Amino acid sequence: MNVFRFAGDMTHLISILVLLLKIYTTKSCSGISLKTQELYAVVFVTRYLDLVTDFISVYNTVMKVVFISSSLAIVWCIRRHKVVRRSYDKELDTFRHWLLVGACAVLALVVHEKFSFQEVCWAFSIYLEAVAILPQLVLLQRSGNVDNLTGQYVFFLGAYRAFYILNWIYRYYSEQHFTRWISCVSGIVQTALYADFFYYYFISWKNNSKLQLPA
Amino acid sequence: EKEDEIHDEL
Repeated sequence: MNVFRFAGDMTHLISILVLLLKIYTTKSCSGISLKTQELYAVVFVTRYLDLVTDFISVYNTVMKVVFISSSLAIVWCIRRHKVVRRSYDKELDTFRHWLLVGACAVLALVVHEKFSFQEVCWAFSIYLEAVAILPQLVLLQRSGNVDNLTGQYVFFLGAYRAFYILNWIYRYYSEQHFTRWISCVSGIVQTALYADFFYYYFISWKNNSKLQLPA
Repeated sequence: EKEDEIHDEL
């Protein structure tokens, strides 16, 4: 564990807390893509299958349980909560996310480190995580205005990916640890998807104005 | 061998 990875894990955790805070305090999920949340739930469930086969550390186990349960809780809230679900922007959230699932499943079957159930699921979850933010970014772009908490949610998610890249660079030099290239390539693609969002986020922060994305 | 297969990152 190094400072970059810890910062990455913490910004990831903060992003989820910000999202839960928004849903809890405003009783609204407007601006939040259910499709992205469903993809994250699939990502965590397929990646953390090792919860039942390998023990790494208490920290690792707790974080995995938190990620799986919070992502399922968020999906439940948007779909089933009697107040929250009314604010869901269904007509803006039309990304065909199951196509991403299909494409990532095919890619994982073709490109993986080892042909075992767990390893193919792991590769699938890495590929899917890289593109899971797309429905959310499309929704934000369509709605134009982004409320503060939603903006911060996406910002922290992007920050998490950026810290993970720094973590891999650090591990390479300090531990001679080679991060798997599947993770590296997917991680770079994932972080790049946030570049545009980051640009507008910093402009709005610098001007102290509301975050607006160009149509 | 087993060490290499463990995914220690989240």
